Amino acid sequence: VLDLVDVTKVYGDGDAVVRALDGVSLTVNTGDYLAIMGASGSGKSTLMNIIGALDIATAGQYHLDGIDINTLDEDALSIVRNRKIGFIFQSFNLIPRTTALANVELPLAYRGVKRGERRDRAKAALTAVGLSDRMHHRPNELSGGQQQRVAVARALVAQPSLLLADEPTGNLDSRATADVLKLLDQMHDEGRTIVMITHENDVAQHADRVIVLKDGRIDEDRLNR
Amino acid sequence: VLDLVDVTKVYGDGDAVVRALDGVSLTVNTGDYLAIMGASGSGKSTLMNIIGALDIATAGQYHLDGIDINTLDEDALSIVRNRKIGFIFQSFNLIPRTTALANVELPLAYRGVKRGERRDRAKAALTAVGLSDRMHHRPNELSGGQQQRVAVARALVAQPSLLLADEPTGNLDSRATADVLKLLDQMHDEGRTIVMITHENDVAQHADRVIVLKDGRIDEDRLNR
Ligand SMILES: Nc1ncnc2c1ncn2[C@@H]1O[C@H](COP(=O)(O)OP(=O)(O)OP(=O)(O)O)[C@@H](O)[C@H]1O
Ligand SMILES: Nc1ncnc2c1ncn2[C@@H]1O[C@H](COP(=O)(O)OP(=O)(O)OP(=O)(O)O)[C@@H](O)[C@H]1O
Ligand SMILES: [Mg+2]
Ligand SMILES: [Mg+2]
Repeated sequence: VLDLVDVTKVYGDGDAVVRALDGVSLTVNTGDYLAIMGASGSGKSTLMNIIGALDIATAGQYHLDGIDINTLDEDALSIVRNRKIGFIFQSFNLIPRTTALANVELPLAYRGVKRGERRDRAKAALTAVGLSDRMHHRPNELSGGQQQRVAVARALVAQPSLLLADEPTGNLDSRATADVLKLLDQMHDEGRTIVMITHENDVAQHADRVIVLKDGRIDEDRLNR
Repeated sequence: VLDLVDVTKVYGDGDAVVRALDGVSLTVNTGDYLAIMGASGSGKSTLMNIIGALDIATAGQYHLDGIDINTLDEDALSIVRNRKIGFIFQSFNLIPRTTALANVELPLAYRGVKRGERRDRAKAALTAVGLSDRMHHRPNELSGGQQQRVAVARALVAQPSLLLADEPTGNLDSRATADVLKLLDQMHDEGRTIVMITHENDVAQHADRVIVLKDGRIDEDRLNR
């Protein structure tokens, strides 16, 4: 369960202050499928980074499965992230000069999965996103949408209990988008919690619940079904 | 005028060969507004890089305004690019640790525009994409869609005769997308040539002509109006 109370995030100081989040309260239960929408610059990625324990709020409370995230140091935060969370970044964040296969194996290596099983599971994840013939390509040898799909495969391969996806289909055509959404629907059917940022209405339609951010606040909160 | 005849682009060798473009012939006349669509990995960005003289074809002919691009060396290519072409990259390619304003001033600096005029025109371009209050932010202090809009402003500010836009709205909400498309429509009304890659049908609708790539070839070529 994710429990945010009155979370605020401020960047900069003086007259260059940016209040990226301005008092956000949100509860997400295990197994929920939540979509976050909102205009460019409204605070979606900032909220996602706080939910994913990649960033600390300036004010407010955040508990993830009962753990008070604000009290953890960097080592403890990275353990929480690696154990529980799969992250699809808006800018992919693949490791350069490293093959697609090695990129997808990485979360499994962190979890101590043996080499043979790691390789098989990474290959299966890349096949699921349609990239079985690009396993040995490095990021600069892949198209934009192919890099995005490697990032999707990397986030799913370790079967995380919480999946955070920031614009997972922004660079994909309708066929590749449908493949990625099918994988997320499967994760949801397996009882995993999904929080996904998107600016596309038909992608948000796959979630059970949609919140809309505006200027760092929740402006709308509606159920899809 | 852009004139491609039987252009092929091959990456790699042996059994790792990728035929990203496989005999593409295309003519674009001055003032045309062309959209390029196609599945992820179908060769769109590769074609754009060749049109933009950022990459050389493996085989085939390419003439830009009568100049045989294949005969130019790197210095001559960069002069052609800076003089004639504005480029919006799929991955933005902004200069890190450099403000939005300085990023947008750069094409004008290359063209020898004086400091005061450069600053005024860059500010106007950033205001046109809705970022007048983010001029002094560096790329890592901007949201994904804001970075994309800085890349749009940078491509438009020098009033290029040819604008190449690779997925210019992938990270933008409907409002910011409408702002960017309005700017492209204005460029088109001024008689500039626009080639735009997109996977969104309603964005492609703004062009006069749409080609669809499939596995490195033109699979469809239709007029929009
Ligand atoms: N440097 C490279 N080495 C090997 N293969 C490459 C290289 N660059 C691109 N490719 C391959 O060439 C094909 C075309 O890539 P391209 O970037 O043109 O696709 P695209 O249509 O722009 O896709 P997207 O919509 O995902 O951006 C892809 O299958 C890609 O894997
Ligand atoms: N490091 C930073 N320093 C200053 N301002 C920042 C920083 N990071 C983000 N911001 C600002 O905070 C606001 C929220 O950014 P955020 O990345 O959360 O937006 P977003 O909703 O994800 O937008 P997009 O849809 O464009 O990706 C933006 O206006 C941005 O300029
Ligand atoms: Mg974002
Ligand atoms: Mg591309």
